[in-house]
Amino acid sequence: TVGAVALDAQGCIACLTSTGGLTNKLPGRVGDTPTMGTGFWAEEWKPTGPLARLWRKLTRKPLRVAVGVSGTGDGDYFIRLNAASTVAHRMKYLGESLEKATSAVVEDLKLNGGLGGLIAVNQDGQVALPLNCSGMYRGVIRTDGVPKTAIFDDE
Amino acid sequence: TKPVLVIHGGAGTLDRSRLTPELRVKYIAALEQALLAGNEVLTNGGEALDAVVAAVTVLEDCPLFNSGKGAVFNSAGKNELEASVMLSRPPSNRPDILPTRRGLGVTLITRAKNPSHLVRALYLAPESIHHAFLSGAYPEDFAASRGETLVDPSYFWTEARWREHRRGLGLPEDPLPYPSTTDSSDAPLDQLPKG
Repeated sequence: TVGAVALDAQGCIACLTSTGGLTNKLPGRVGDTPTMGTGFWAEEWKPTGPLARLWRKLTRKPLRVAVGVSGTGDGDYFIRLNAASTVAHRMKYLGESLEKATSAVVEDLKLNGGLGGLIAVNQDGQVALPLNCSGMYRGVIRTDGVPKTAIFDDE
Repeated sequence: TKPVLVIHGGAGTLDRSRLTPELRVKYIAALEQALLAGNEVLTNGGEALDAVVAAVTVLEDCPLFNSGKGAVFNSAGKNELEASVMLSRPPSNRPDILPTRRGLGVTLITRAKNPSHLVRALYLAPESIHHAFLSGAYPEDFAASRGETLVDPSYFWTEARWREHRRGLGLPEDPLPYPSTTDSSDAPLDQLPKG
């Protein structure tokens, strides 16, 4: 499986995931890659809690939160746990950071027997690339134009 | 907003002992090429949608990764591809796309050379594609009518993926159904990928 998540200069986040699926999967098997909320998710929302009200009061602008997620790994587990949208829901309803939400979902996958990883970007350009296995091909590039890549979990 | 792009290939139990220096160079080169392709879109003021398509296209065209050329086989020896796209909000230059149009997934794809191009074509055609999830031949034929490339399913065949498919089923690996066009030493680290 391959995927990408980007934040553009207009503040829009897009995620795209593409796969051949699972080796020797049964014909007709559908994985998490095309299943909305499990292997991919992007969402923008305006928080409404006390902190958001304080933010609006101080900045006179509405607080905007956005996230995009793409996943790879044991797709059937991503489906059972609605992994990708759960990242956004943890941020929205628990107020978790991008890093905490993605790590929690990846850890939950592992506890349920699923190996894999996620990549995610939020509205501030923060990124998270957690994995619960020995490796995930991954990379990030920012405005400096310098690509950074890694393969194994300790890189 | 300062643009940023992140990408991934497969994840799972990757075998360090299989990663020769030469193979590592190939993986890193492909990842960097994907990042640079997407970043070029972003640094030129392009949209996130086009950036992720540019990045994923590079990985789909690389036989090292389980997507597009190099996709794994199902138990019947066929490639069934899947792809999806989703945006946090509609593209700024497309007022015709309703905010409710969040994203789209396709599955059981067998002929689209680049499934990433297919989902973008479907996403940007909301007037006729008003569903969130499509499968089979129709989305491919629709995308082809919008100029996307369809290929014979044999395009996706690679020796490494074919051998792991046959080996996984306990079947003889030879003879190969097609002459190999890829380097047989480029056996992926993620043997029997999990998708």
